[in-house]
Amino acid sequence: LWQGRGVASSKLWMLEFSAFLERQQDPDTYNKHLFVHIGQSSPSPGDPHLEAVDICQIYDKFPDKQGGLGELFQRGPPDAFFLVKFWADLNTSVEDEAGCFYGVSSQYQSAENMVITCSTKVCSFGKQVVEKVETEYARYEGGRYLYRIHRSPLCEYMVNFLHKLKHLPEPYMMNSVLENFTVLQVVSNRDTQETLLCIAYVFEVSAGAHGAQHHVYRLVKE
Amino acid sequence: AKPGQVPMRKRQLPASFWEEPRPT
Repeated sequence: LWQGRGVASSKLWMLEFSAFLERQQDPDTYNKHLFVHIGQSSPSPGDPHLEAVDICQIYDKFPDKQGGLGELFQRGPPDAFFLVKFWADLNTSVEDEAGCFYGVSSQYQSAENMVITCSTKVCSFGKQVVEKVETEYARYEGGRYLYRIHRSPLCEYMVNFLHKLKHLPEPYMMNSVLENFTVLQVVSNRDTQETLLCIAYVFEVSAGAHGAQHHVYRLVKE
Repeated sequence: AKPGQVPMRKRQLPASFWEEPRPT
């Protein structure tokens, strides 16, 4: 049921993804602000299928050299490729950043016991500026294998980027910067090198007061 | 073909790409 309705290939389901800022208010209280968030509830048969986006429309926003989006897509499998448009919530209202933690958490599910490698590339004008590679082992739980990347610290580049972005005076200026900022996440099977999920993230700032929002699309070649 | 430096607004993307979803 996940396939075609969420970020899920035939081998791996993304259950949760969030980038957040956490601040300790007092010894017992933590404030957590979500910049972006995907929390997928279990799909039902009536849920709509994802819309498709032609990968050619976004190629230039991501690295195109060896191991780039085009080469990955050619290798397939085609059901593993997604585009996520985030409306990020930058209303953190945190002035004093001392004691703040910037992190990313994500969780995946599979019917198979694998070792997964998660590569996250931050791109500016389509060129990679930083990459983080993480390896995760499965935990068997309730008849399925879960992979959890828990509170991975955001790199210095991203912390600085967010800091500058949220201090821009107007949303249109933030969106102008975000037009050339993208993230490419590739989750693969460490032992076979098979692509399990490839997610291209693009961003705008949220105009509402209801937190981060997102749309998910299938990437296809028309 | 690559769109090059064509602004995102001018690319062939679904209408929903520009509509911030309402919170559920």
